[in-house]
Amino acid sequence: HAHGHKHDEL
Amino acid sequence: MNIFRLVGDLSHLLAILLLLWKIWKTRSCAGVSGKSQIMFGLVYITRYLDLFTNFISIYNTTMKAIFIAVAIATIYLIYFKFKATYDSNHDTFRMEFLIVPVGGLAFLVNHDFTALEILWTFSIYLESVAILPQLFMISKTGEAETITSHYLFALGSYRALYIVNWVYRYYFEGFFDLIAIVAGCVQTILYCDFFYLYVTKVMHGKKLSLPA
Repeated sequence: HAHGHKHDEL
Repeated sequence: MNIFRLVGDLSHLLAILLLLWKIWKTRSCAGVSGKSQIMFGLVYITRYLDLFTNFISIYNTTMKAIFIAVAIATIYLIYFKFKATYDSNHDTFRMEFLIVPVGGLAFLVNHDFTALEILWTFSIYLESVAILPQLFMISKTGEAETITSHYLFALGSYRALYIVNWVYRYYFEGFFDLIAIVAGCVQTILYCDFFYLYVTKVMHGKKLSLPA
């Protein structure tokens, strides 16, 4: 996983 | 967004609103674990710090804000407004036994060693075990009120639907988040025993009580 891992789930 | 996630999120929302409504309506939080609610409050606050750094959608922002607000309102009702009805004698699970190891694990196993990411990871791990004080309380008293059972069923359904969502996302989007998946599976497993009791008792109109 790269930096700034995006969490789009709740 | 797929149907499993949407229904899962709505089930999650239903669960927390149901609990808040029950406490408000009956003016009592008897049978509700304040410790589980404090930990869920901690889960939402530490996970949704990205409200300030990362915009995903109106839906996402709204749901996060609602979860935090409802969690805080629930904690307020239990520890302040209806404190007299809080069953602290039966809510004896030690929160530090969960928070400390989970915090350590979040430091060791995470996607990215940054404050926000560690807090996100902490919240994922903590959510997976946050229901334990509530389940422990039910096992101590040997029963749960019907609305509390519905709350747990809706909460467990949300977790189970999220697993289906992850399977869907893996196949159709090539997306997977191992930390969320492993923690989510652990969390869902914790509900299995309860699901069994719910289906065999509550769905047949009986109160949830444990065999002696």
